[in-house]
Amino acid sequence: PAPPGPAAALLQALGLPDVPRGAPRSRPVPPVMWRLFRRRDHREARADPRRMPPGATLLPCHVEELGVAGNIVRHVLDRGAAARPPEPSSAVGQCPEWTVVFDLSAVEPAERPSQARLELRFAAAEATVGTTGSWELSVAPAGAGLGPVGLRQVVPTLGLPVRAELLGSIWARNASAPRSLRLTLALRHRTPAVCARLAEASLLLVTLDQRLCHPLARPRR
Amino acid sequence: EAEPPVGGGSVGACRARRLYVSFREVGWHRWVIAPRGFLANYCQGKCALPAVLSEPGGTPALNHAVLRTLMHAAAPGTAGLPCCVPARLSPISVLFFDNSDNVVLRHYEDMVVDECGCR
Repeated sequence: PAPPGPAAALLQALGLPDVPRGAPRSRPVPPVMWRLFRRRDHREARADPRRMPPGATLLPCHVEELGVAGNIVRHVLDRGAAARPPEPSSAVGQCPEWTVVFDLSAVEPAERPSQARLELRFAAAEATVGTTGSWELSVAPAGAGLGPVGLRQVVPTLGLPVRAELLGSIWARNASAPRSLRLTLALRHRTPAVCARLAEASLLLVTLDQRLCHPLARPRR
Repeated sequence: EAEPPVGGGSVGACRARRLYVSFREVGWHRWVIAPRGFLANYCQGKCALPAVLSEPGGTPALNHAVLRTLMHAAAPGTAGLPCCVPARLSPISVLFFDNSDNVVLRHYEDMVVDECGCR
């Protein structure tokens, strides 16, 4: 139930339609979000001259570390993980395709996306241990099929997270956020039947709510 | 926690006073990851002469405020004294969990009072 009186008004002003119910048990805070917070937090940034030299000011409504405009950053976990069937063994000869689902219902229509970065972690299946050479990642809107539509990206190694920018390919730049983003992924190696396993998928979404940003005020003469 | 507002005539000149907002006090600590609170501060103080001319290095007073103070000194029954309000503000960023279990970093302008002035 919405809190009474002034708390509701303040939450509304903070862009929170209802009181968040609290920290989900199984949700650690991703390091990238801590890093962005410490960079944005004025006291922390001021405390560390390496991050913000004295006299420098943080641009309002700009995410320095990502180099894009924005005043809201969300780290969204894949909802499809729970429903994904166990990976078929690669003996089947055909590497699996995965469907990932991101719930974006919390994004308001007034927010303009400035970055939608897909982040994937793969686990090399036993058959691929020691496999050299690069892989190819394909991403497409679910249901569109992994044909010419969508995004293809070379993945040199499975040891690091794989990042793919969706804005401009899967997601039109000036389109507002859908309520839910469903994608089909596939990761292929040039050696047939060499497959990997999708361990985790997340989306780092940066949006700009212009209503909450001051125009860059010129310093007083 | 706030610097106790000073009552009566000895309120002193217009300036920023300490006000710390603890998210635990407002019951938000379960979903706000960081910070635990922040110094919001508030403005209080008289805007009569000479305070309205603001301390050296402070925010220059507006001519209108000085004019009103002079008028008030000459004819107290006319327009009241100028108000002691925020003259420079800073933003804060808040890291929290939303109801979709997303980790969200939001940047809020004008949350901390750095300087006050007579307006």
